Amino acid sequence: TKTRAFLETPISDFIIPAEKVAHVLVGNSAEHALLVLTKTGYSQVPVLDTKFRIHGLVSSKMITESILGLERIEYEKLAHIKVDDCMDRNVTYLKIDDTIQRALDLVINHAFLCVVDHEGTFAGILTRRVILKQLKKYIYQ
Amino acid sequence: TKTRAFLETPISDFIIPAEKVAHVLVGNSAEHALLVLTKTGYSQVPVLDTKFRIHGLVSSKMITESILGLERIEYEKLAHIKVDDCMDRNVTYLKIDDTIQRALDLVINHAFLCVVDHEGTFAGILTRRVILKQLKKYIYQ
Ligand SMILES: Nc1ncnc2c1ncn2[C@@H]1O[C@@H]2COP(=O)(O)O[C@H]3[C@@H](O)[C@H](n4cnc5c(N)ncnc54)O[C@@H]3COP(=O)(O)O[C@H]2[C@H]1O
Ligand SMILES: Nc1ncnc2c1ncn2[C@@H]1O[C@@H]2COP(=O)(O)O[C@H]3[C@@H](O)[C@H](n4cnc5c(N)ncnc54)O[C@@H]3COP(=O)(O)O[C@H]2[C@H]1O
Repeated sequence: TKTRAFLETPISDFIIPAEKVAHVLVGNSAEHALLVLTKTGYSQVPVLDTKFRIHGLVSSKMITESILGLERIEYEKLAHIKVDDCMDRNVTYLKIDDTIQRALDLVINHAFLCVVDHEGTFAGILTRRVILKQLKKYIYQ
Repeated sequence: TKTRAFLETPISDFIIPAEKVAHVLVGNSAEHALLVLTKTGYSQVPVLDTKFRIHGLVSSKMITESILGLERIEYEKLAHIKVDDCMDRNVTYLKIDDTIQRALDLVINHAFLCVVDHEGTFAGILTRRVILKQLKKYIYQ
């Protein structure tokens, strides 16, 4: 059926490849991470190491939260905090050979999903925008 | 057909009502807006006036961008900048009696949409999450 064919479509054609994904490296300062987020305009990006393994996700909210003092936002601390200490280490993954069915379940609660290959290396991301475009095509088929 | 019925479903049942939408008031400082974003955890929220008219959308990225100096992020300016000067005034709307068909077209490029009633007053928001849940139900029907 058209529905079965759609749900069993592999996600591989829809992944934004690793080289196009804005990210921050582990060990970088929270200030550097904030600059990357501001300049790329993305609200949340992966935190990777030099071997392209995923360590977490970081957002402006997580960074600001880490410097929220009792009286004021303690901006002077940003240069001295590592992104490792603000990031969310709980990352939901898709595997490179997963199907749209699996992706659809996960994008309900995640704006984007990190995709890993068979070695567990970061291969790219799958976004809600890409899934929504495919869903619209499917509906109008 | 099942598809026509789905696309012609009014969005009214799926709107997150205005009283549940985190927002910032026009005239507030950028610092206050940043605290609202950090504490509610949302990456972008509407900017409203006391009559519940929408003036724009604001995010941490827009706020940080407004204080990005040549040498450093100029945090001391935050208390003196109004959210009015950082926000994006270009807001895409849905009307309260629009259908899922219209919403589906717009959520491809917007994580959420502001919904207005017949007086042009802010009625709530429609999110990608809600549309994705309805799309999943439709597929599995
Ligand atoms: N530079 C840009 N050009 C055009 N449209 C833009 C854009 N930046 C944001 N948008 C729009 O806003 C949505 C939410 O972006 P956000 O940065 O909050 O959330 C993004 C961001 O956290 C992440 N993301 C997307 N592309 C990325 C990339 N190339 N590198 C790193 N992270 C990315 O995935 C989330 C969902 O992305 P998605 O495309 O579904 O949804 C995006 C897209 O529809
Ligand atoms: N407190 C929370 N509890 C559970 N899940 C959470 C959450 N905060 C964020 N999420 C998850 O992360 C997605 C992206 O949130 P974000 O804040 O970037 O982007 C949000 C935010 O900018 C706005 N938004 C959603 N609910 C809002 C509310 N009650 N007030 C103000 N803005 C809201 O609409 C965008 C899309 O929301 P959507 O629900 O589709 O998608 C949300 C949701 O799946």
